[in-house]
Order: sequence, then C-alpha cells, then structure tokens
Amino acid sequence: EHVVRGHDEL
Amino acid sequence: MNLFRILGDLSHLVSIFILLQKMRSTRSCAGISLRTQILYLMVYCTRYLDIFWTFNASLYNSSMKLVFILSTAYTIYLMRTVYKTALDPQIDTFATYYLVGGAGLLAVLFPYKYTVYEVLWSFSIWLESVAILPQLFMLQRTGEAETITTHYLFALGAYRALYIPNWLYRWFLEGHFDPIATVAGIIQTLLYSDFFYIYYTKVLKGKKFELP
Repeated sequence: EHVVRGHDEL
Repeated sequence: MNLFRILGDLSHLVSIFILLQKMRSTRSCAGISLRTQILYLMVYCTRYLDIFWTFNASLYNSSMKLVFILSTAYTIYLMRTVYKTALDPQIDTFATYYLVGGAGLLAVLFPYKYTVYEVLWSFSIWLESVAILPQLFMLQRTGEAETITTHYLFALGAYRALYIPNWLYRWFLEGHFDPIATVAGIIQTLLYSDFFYIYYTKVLKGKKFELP
C-alpha cells in the first residue's frame, strides 16, 4: 500500500 | 523537509523572479509562451485549492502557494497588457487542448481518491508535467533564445529535477512514497533533458543558446 500522508509538497 | 526539496522550491521561486526580470529588463515578453504561463496558472489554481482550508499545514507551504498563484497571474497580466506587442500567436501555437485533455483523462483514471480535490490535484500534477511543452515548442521554432530566458527555463526545470532526489530521500528515510507525483515528475524532467544538455554545453560556456 502506498503511503500518502496528504499533499505536503509544492 | 530536506535540502533537495528546499533547493527545488527556491529554484522555482528564482525562476519566477528571473522571468519577471527578463520582461522588465528587455521591456518585452518575446520568446515566452503565453500558453505555458496559462497552463501553469491552471496547475497552481487546481493544486493549491487547499490554501483555503489547510492554514495549519505550514506557513511556508501556504505562502509559497500564494506566491506561485499570484506571480503567475501577474506574469499573464503583464504579457496581455504592458508587453502584448511582443506576443506572437504565429509562433506560440502548440495544441494545449490535448495537454489539458490528457491530464484530465489521467486524473480521472488515477486519482488517490475520487473526491473533487484529489482529482484536481492529480490533474494539476499531470498537467504540470507537460505544461512546458508549448514553451519548448516555441523555442524549437525560433531556434534560439535570449540568455536570461534560458536561465528562467533552467531554474524552472531544476525545480522538478531536484524533487526527484527528495522523493528518493523521503521513500528511504520516511517511508513516504507518492507514485503519481514521482512518475509525473520524472516525465517532466525528461522533457527538459534536451534543453538541459544545450544549456550546459552552450549557455554555461558563455555561448548563445542556439539549436543545432
């Protein structure tokens, strides 16, 4: 499962 | 936050200042693709929607997002008013419709979640990866570019290129992996590879940017 903890990059 | 990411973001910020400086110093937007700028404005408006509800994320992110949206809108405003005499619709002709359509299709096929925000986020990532094409196409048609314009393009391309080691870093050290951003970011950097090569072999050696 991929881990994406919100989009915290620009 | 790691060094690659900060350098990437700074490079992005620098690229915008170089673009504004290019227009101010030459009093012209010649060589700049209005289509690419409009695509970037679409990218920022669809990706940074969250500035309205994620104040808590970080002041850094929120202020950068605002700067990217406002400065790109300002650039487009300048290109369409003060510097419009230098716009050349005969050269800036790339079929942007396909880029928006393709990004939209990928966004609908591969979002992380089927919510409006997530689909728009995915759309912005795919659109960003190809938004530079009208500009590169224009460069290819004219066959040369002012040195300051090449600095702008280099800084803009370096931003996503620097995100690649950032993603590797985050994958190994934080267990964070964002496949959509990573794949799109690699495609985006590959699109710049010809430009990077000529920038390195000509502009950095003091020569004019001219296509062979």
